[in-house]
Amino acid sequence: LRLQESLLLKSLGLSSKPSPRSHTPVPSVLWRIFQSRKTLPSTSNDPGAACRVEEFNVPGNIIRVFTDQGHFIHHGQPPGLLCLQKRLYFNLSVLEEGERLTMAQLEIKFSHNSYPSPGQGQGLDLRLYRSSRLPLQGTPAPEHGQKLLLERSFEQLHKALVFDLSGVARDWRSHSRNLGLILEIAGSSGCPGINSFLDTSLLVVTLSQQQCRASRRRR
Amino acid sequence: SAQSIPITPSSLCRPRRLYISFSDVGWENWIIAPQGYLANYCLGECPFPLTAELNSTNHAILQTMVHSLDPEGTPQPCCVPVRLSPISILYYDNSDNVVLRHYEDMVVDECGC
Repeated sequence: LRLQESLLLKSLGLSSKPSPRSHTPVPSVLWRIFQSRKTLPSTSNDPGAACRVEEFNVPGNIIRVFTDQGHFIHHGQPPGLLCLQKRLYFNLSVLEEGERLTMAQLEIKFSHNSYPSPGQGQGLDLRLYRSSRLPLQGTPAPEHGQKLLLERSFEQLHKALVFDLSGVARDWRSHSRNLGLILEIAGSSGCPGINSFLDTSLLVVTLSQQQCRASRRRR
Repeated sequence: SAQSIPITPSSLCRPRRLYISFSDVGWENWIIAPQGYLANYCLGECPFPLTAELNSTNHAILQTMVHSLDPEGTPQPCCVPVRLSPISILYYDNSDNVVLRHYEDMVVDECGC
């Protein structure tokens, strides 16, 4: 059966049978899309539906959620006004060569389940840098090795913040090496609720040229 | 003239049930969902005359006619899928990322000659 299995996996666009080490929880966004596709009546399947992600309105037939493999740069409280400084790293090397990246979305999740009353919460400032130089383990990222991608002030009113990183992710794949990102969150008057920071993940949509070529002419 | 084998409705070209169970092929460790799905396949006769519900092409009609005149020389038309559906598969990749992938043409909905 080994030959048959490898041929079938190949036709499914997989070079080999995956062997995951751990079963991480399924992100709710993927489960929701999976369930919505399952309930679609088969009569409504237009030929292109499987090659477009309607939920994000982009071409694509593969959606991956990458877990962050980075680490906090400081043990304990970072210096100065910083409440959090973390290196983020998403290993996009699993993307196959024939896949075209059409969207990459960073999600920063918080675990709080109570909200400050209006006016009482203090703002926090978020900055996201792109690393262009790897620092030594445990040392702060060198200033000149970072490029500011975005900065935003926010109050902890949302369980998650979402940022579009499609351009950066495409750049990682085509022009330069993926040396990760630096996330900084600072507070001008303390760090209210920073403990509710949960984790970050990167949702990437790609289009497999092999499987989404113009499909065979139908009768 | 009448066919040598009696044509019963069940022997006409149509989808046949085929359920693919991923655990049967040992894939349950990396496929999250579904556990399996109805892929089906096409099987059956394309006899002369071809009736409308057999989803036939003009060429198939021609071929059945020639087959009825010269059964040894020209075979019956094939019974093949004419309408298929995609499926989605949720699975873990080698880096423990969760992947949702859509595959076209994985379920046979209709067959034709």
